[in-house]
Amino acid sequence: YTQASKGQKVSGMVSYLNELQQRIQAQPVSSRPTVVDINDLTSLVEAYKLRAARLVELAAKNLQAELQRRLSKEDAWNQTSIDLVRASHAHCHYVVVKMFVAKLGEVADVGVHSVLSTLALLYALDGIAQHTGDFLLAGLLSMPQVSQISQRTKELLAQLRTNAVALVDAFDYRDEMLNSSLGRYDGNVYEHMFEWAKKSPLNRTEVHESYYKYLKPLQSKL
Amino acid sequence: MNPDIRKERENATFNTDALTHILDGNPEKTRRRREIETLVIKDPDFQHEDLNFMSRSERYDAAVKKSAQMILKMREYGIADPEEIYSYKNCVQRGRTEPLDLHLGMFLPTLLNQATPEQQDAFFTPAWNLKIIGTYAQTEMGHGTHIRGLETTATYDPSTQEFVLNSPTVTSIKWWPGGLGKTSNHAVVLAQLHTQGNCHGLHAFLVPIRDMSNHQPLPGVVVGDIGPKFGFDEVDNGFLKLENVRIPRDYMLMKYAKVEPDGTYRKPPSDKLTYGTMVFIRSMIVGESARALSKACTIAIRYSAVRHQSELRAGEPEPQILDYQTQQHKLFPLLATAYAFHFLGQFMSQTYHRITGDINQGDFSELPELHALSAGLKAFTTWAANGGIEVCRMACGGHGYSRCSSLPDIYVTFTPTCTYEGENTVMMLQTARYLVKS
Repeated sequence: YTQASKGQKVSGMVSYLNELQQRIQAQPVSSRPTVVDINDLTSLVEAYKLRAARLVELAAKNLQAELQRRLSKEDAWNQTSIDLVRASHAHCHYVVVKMFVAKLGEVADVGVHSVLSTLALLYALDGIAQHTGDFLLAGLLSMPQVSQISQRTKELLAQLRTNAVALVDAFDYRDEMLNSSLGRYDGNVYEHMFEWAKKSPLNRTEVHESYYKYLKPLQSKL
Repeated sequence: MNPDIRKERENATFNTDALTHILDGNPEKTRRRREIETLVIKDPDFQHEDLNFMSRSERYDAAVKKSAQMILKMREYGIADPEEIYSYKNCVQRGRTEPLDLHLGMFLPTLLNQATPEQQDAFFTPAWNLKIIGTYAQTEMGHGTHIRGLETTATYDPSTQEFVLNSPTVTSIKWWPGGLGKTSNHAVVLAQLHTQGNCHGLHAFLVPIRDMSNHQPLPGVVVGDIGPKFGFDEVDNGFLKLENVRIPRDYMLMKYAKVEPDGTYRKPPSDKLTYGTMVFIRSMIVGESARALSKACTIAIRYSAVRHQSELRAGEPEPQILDYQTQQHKLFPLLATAYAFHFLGQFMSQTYHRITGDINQGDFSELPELHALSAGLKAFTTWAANGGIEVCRMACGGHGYSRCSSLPDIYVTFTPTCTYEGENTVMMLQTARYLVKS
């Protein structure tokens, strides 16, 4: 990217970066009204909803079009099923975001509320980033906002960094329940890994029986 | 304690216990959950070698032993609240499935919900005391989510007042039910009911499959383990072929639908009743998605706080990999997802209990939406969690590939949720049906 942004052509798999530069220059500032305020959770929930609505409408219209063209409704349904699954997915996504934001309203502890709000915002923005096309096509997002969301996501990652371990501690899994050398509460990962490995059944004898059965005879023959 | 992870905890800006209380529901639930966990973890009867170091047969054996002791200890401690049973069981089996899962989770509830009082008198107490060990045999080798397509038949013979259970084709062999292969001596079998020359669709039949005195398969019953799988090593997922096995008329579960001695069929008052069970199971799976993903996140994020690798600034010590933005971008959205799904699971559970209350009052109005929503959310959350666990595993580098990380186990134990209890794409299309319709 750095090369491309200085005008030096890049080749191979990343050659599309060369176009990126032209596209940015050529793109006029979007004048479409945007619905989403990327820092406002309520607005984000609304955006998810409108996106779901649009996809559901889209699927339904496509189904209608198929119905006009097809005699049986089963065929029409099958020929629209990709749209239908996308619509359901969008619908579920909306529900998940909505529930997360609703839960915040029940949280009294200020510190907890703050960190959960950051998580909720990250979840919502990451979802939009993963389905940008849906939001753009629905007119819920402007092109500049796509970059803003990317930038905002990076800020949220840095913001969460401080509390990352505490946030997983809150799940309160005892070591015995997690049963993981890497995820141990005390963080003594490598000591525990070594102890664990030494208990491997293959280590019950210093020399495994296969050595006497196969390797030693092999060596004597060669 | 590792100094890195100590520092992480010292820098936190909130009280983790306060958040744990929210995740559990309230402080009392946290206290009780921890109490149950301590009860189990300190119990010598539940100590055993690391399952990863055992053969499949040894793993199954260890699971049966633990299950047997778990049943006794739950009675001894008086653990009866369904949520506490679930919590205790989850601790004993460390989140793994076990051979008695379907006996406890499907067979007993089916007897409670679909047997007449007389049938309950005959079957429930022996089942409660594990004289009858049951499973729930619905899925067939060639038929899964589309239950109307099941081929097993139950044909009524008025001359002997018996049903004849039959697996007419290879594709009709029951396949997958946990505990079916080696553990159970009965099964609730879902079969197409034929009487007086008509087919009345799927009904539930209690079928003895092993002799209760010596556990040998009964005549006409071909039963066994389906062989090793991606995971679930502790469970004898089984196959069941019925070769014209006869059972008395009153072994059909008749709380709703009935067949009279002369073969006359009586319809159930409402077919919505079975939807309630499906909604319950799918709500539980949403909670499972949260749990599996939160475990994977716990492992990956704690390890990322401990592991140092590469250079951020030349010549300086290797930083914690959690300081790399790319590592944060892999893990933190998944952490947010784990929280989102946890709260969603709480919402689903509360909604299910509320609507079950309505149903008991005869108000079915919200059931269609809950049924559609639970289907979609089961698919949505299990897909996301499934992919998320794999991202967590890879985020741990090569060590994520070792069983010591527990990530492979979490993955292979969780991934069946994407296909069982309704294949996810079919679930999504069920939700779509409701959406289009609405």
